[in-house]
Amino acid sequence: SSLTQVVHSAGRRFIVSPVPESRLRES
Amino acid sequence: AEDTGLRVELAEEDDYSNSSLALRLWVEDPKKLKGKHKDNEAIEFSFNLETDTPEEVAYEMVKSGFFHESDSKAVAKSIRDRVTLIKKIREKKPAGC
Repeated sequence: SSLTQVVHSAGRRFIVSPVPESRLRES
Repeated sequence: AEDTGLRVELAEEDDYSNSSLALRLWVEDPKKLKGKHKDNEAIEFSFNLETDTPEEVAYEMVKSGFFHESDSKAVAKSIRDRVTLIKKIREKKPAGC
């Protein structure tokens, strides 16, 4: 999806996506 | 996440046999981090229990610009705590159960 970004670093793949609202604790 | 402000979870069910895990890390308590970071983004990555170290993954996350150098220890600790817990659970359960 457009919200997911893939970053490669030293052969490792990081998939970045928004944290679901339900998981974000009120800070 | 209580002490580092970061939360690490399994991104996929652990089948107790594969040494490679899919983990997800995100900032749960931004006040606990020192440097710049993205608040509401989860970072999913693979972690091989036999070859990877939390410090190495944390370093790559800093290098990729997800976290500031000053937070790399907290990132490594969060990953290590979760990996240690997963290993303990695996020791209790026979593979493939």
